[in-house]
Amino acid sequence: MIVYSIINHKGGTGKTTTAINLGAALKRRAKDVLLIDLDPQGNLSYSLGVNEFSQSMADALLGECSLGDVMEIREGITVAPSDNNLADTELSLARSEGQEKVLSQMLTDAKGFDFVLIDCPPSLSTLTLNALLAADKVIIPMQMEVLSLQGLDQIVDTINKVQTSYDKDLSIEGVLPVMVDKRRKLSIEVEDYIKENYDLRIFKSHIRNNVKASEAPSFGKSVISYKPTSNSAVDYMHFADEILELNV
Amino acid sequence: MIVYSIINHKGGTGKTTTAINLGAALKRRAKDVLLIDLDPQGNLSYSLGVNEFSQSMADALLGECSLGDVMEIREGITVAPSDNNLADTELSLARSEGQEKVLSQMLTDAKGFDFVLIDCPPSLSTLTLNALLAADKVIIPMQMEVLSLQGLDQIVDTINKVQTSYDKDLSIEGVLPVMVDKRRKLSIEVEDYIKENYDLRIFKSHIRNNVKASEAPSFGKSVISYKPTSNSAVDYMHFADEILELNV
Ligand SMILES: Nc1ncnc2c1ncn2[C@@H]1O[C@H](COP(=O)(O)OP(=O)(O)OP(=O)(O)O)[C@@H](O)[C@H]1O
Ligand SMILES: Nc1ncnc2c1ncn2[C@@H]1O[C@H](COP(=O)(O)OP(=O)(O)OP(=O)(O)O)[C@@H](O)[C@H]1O
Ligand SMILES: [Mg+2]
Ligand SMILES: [Mg+2]
Repeated sequence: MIVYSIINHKGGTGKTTTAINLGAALKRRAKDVLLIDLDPQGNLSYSLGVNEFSQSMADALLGECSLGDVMEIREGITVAPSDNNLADTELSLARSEGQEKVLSQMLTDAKGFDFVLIDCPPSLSTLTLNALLAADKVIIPMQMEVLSLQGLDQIVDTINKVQTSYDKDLSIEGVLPVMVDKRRKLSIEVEDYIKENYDLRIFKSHIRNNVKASEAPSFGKSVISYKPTSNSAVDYMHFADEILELNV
Repeated sequence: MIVYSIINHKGGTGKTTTAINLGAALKRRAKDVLLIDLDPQGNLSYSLGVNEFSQSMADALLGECSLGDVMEIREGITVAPSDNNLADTELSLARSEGQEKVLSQMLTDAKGFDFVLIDCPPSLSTLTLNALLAADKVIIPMQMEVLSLQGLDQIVDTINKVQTSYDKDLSIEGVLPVMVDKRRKLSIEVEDYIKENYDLRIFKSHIRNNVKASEAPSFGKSVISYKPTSNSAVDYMHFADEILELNV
């Protein structure tokens, strides 16, 4: 079982879209996938049509139920949903010591999955810390924009801090360019800047800007199942194949 | 003096871009403007070229210096900067009671400004709570996308809660459509949905999707001063005029 956290505290950089569609694409490649929604916005849960639930990650993280109690299945993928209650849970986790390992302890119950993907909120707070301590590796979806670039240092610093202060084996699998528009000179300049200044893999796969990706959530589906031949669906299938090659 | 908080916990919805360029446009209309960066990402500070500072909002919020100590001037606009240290400040504010009024108390020192604009992080946490308690009104920049729509209920709920539990006079001035691409059917559908289902003003001004807006930060300038004739600069000037009409 490989656990990936999908993180970037810069907002709107395709974290949720990547968690859902990498998950759906890995499922198409006959892998068993668990998606964990760790964002109080609950975008991942909403986007896959998981709306009415009595228990969620907010309860499981406080030990009020198990991870298994909250799981639902959509498109053959197992989903552990969240809603705004997770914001209160985060506050109570932040107020007590040693609560950053709750998620990694919970995942010892998650048996039988090939991949676990954790969708993180746009912050480097207690929830994201839990995700980093639960993960083996990290995927950083990123728009090739100047403001997104500024946050890359902060992410790398945060991951280094987690490795040293918790003696945790955690690596950055790579940066995934998302919402890419090859016609924009800025996209190419930002990508070149990363290649020259960071010791990070930029995935061969790039996710093109494609309105179908932003329409899919209104149908409660991944874009892989909503429009399998669309640019973004095809790109996420390529990305899944790249991830599988890296985990042979 | 009118204090606006620019909020939306959905990430990447143009909060920082709106704070900077509404500020720069109001300055062009001969108004005195204070911009407060309340996001640990420090995107507002970076975008206006405020990079080397020994004290910032992280220090002022802990009472280690005054608001006046951290102010810098860029394009005639006063900026109170932030960097990643603000994340630690937020954690210590969250751990102690009654710390949500720190910013509103600080603003009693801010004299001589016509407008104060507060750029908020993409979360509904302690920092955003401070911004809501310091503000007279709120501007919600929003992409006309399905996932952004989902967060609107949570924002409205949060503002209602702040009004009742703190007996605070706070209103939503409106929703500002940003990164609008009129060719996309989805944009029109989402805007129509808001008009039919919410009792909220949608500003007459819309900010068009325009690469110049995303290039400006790499020059440390507002788009108003970087490319004054670009679509996004023109749209932000219209927006400033609309804000001035609402505050006659
Ligand atoms: N390849 C794409 N093409 C077009 N639109 C996209 C693409 N990927 C994501 N989007 C849209 O961009 C917006 C931001 O994406 P998403 O919500 O996945 O980002 P996020 O990083 O999870 O945001 P947050 O920081 O709020 O959690 C959404 O409206 C989404 O539908
Ligand atoms: N009108 C526009 N046209 C094109 N790009 C834009 C426009 N407005 C903002 N952008 C770009 O979109 C991205 C998101 O905008 P911005 O950073 O202002 O959003 P934000 O809500 O402040 O994000 P965060 O949630 O991380 O604080 C940035 O890369 C920005 O340069
Ligand atoms: Mg998300
Ligand atoms: Mg911002």
